[in-house]
Amino acid sequence: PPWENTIEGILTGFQRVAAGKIALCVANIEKRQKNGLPYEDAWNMTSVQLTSASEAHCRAILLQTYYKETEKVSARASPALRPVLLQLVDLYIVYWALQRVGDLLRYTSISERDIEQLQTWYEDLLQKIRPNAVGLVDAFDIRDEILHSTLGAYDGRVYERLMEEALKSPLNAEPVNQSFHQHLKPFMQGKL
Amino acid sequence: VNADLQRERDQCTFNTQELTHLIDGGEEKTQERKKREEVVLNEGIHLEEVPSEYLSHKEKYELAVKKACKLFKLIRRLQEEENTGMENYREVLGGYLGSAILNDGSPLTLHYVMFIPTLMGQATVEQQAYWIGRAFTCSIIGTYAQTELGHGTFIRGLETTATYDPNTKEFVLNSPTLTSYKWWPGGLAHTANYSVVVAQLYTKGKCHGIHPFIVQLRDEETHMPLPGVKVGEIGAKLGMNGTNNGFLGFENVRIPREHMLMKNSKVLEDGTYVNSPSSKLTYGTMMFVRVVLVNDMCNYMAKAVTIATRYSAVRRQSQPKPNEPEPQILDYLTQQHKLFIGIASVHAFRSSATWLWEMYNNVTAELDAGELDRLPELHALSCCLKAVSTADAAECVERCRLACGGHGYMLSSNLPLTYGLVTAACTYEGENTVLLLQTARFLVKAHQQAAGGHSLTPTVSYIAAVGAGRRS
Repeated sequence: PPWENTIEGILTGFQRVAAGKIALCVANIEKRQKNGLPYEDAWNMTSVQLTSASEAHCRAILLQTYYKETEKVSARASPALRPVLLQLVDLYIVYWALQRVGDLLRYTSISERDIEQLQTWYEDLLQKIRPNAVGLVDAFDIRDEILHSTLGAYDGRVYERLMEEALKSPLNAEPVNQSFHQHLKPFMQGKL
Repeated sequence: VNADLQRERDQCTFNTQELTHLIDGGEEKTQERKKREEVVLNEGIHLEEVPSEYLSHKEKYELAVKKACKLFKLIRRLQEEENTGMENYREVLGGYLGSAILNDGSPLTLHYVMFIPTLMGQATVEQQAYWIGRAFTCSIIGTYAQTELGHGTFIRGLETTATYDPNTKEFVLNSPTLTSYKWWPGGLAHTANYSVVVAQLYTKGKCHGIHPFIVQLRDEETHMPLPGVKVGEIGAKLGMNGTNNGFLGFENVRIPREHMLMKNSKVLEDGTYVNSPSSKLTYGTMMFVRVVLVNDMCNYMAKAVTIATRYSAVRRQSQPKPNEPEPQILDYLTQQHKLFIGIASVHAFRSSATWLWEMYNNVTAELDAGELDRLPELHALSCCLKAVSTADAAECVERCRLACGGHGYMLSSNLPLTYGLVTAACTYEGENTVLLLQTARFLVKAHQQAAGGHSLTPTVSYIAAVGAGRRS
């Protein structure tokens, strides 16, 4: 069927990829069996494609589930939050379409033009999400004690925290470490 | 607050609290979570005189045990005060709150995440009456020993044996080879005094496959290993060095017949074996753990992308436009490309974990009614979702770490440690490649069913639709 460069079109595309990969695996196993290979060896020889088919199956379900759940949830969200949720799910689906563009070319009728549009769509989505990036991670509401990170604390005092943590190193408890007297000094004086 | 970060918050176009409530599942759940965090963190268990990065391997374990005991003591007190069950504290025990307190793994996690759920899923009512109470009050500490030095995800290959002796009505446990030693279980090395052990059951000279047994490993008073039990620590790892992973070997260790967990299969006093309705029933615990795992991956990704995004709002770098100040690195499209998919992935996996959990509950409800035909579909789904979510999470955390440049390499950023926790999940609870191949078995069967014109279960019905489309 003709490729639809929409979210629904991409979701259907991922199902076509998964179904196509599975069908190809079955065909390859059968071909290898016809050439005299026992089933277990035919399975093993096809296993790289089989893991890829499983991942495609999972990806199709992940995208579908996320899209459906977000449709439900965003219907209940405020007018300010709704577009942000939809931008995220669009970003996720378009990102994975670009990540799996080889498979889409192989199992669907997506064209070069469609792919160029997807790339532009993706970059526009990044720009749209940019103003809300910090708000989106603040919404995970993870306390500093749980983040436990010099880089991610709520107040953003990154450099002060990096220095505070560095000073906790036991090595900083004394200005001259004992190894200077035992090793370094004799070494520097050529006595080692 | 850093001025750049404050400006980001001022320009946000939506109410972050509304999204928090949505993520938690409602305002009430948010309050519950915050209260739980408040209570647990106010205890100060997570505070360390010296950052644990600077401790030895042995000291890390000793600190982890100290913290874990304080944490469980607190949970027991809270349960009594609030009269709540365990689920309220799963977050604290194994989830991201727990990993904040025991940031390099806990030697008691498996007691709650595997030992108790297995007793509830595989023990008879009488056996539960005897064991569950002592397990819940932590008067015994358990773990779950299935994986062996030479055998992992392919559990039918396990070598540990449990041979029934009808004269004494006991099972005799043995580790016939070095590769049959149990290897990896958390808490096994020096913490647990009991363990669920998965072994090949032999009775009347016949092997009946793998079954779960409860085995005492150490004396309850002295904590010394019992005769015939060889147990110890497996050594330092890439991460989770507080988890006390151990090895376990048996030499003619005898346990009473009643120590075989017999909810599904049984061995009668004379040694007669009574089969279980479906071998898939033993997957119950494993599927529960996988659904929990997908949720944990969400939490770890949320932590990593929070750290990297806030840092990217603070960090300024280079001068693309002359006479203008260095821009925030969050303004570079390449930085947005690294991070924003991580934010979206958290929401995507959370949706899928919720959906899988609902499906798990529906299928297990059918299970109890004897309906088994959707079990293979659920099993296949839990396999591939666990594999894809852990692989994506490991990639996401590593991408966040790299997005922070050199400072992402500092342990004090908490990104390396988070990576250690997440990448471990790619191999435990089923190694990812093996799991994807297990899903593939189900998909190949589904394809053949579709080719034969049979109807398919909901999550694979697209195979028939696409197949029909291709034929037309």
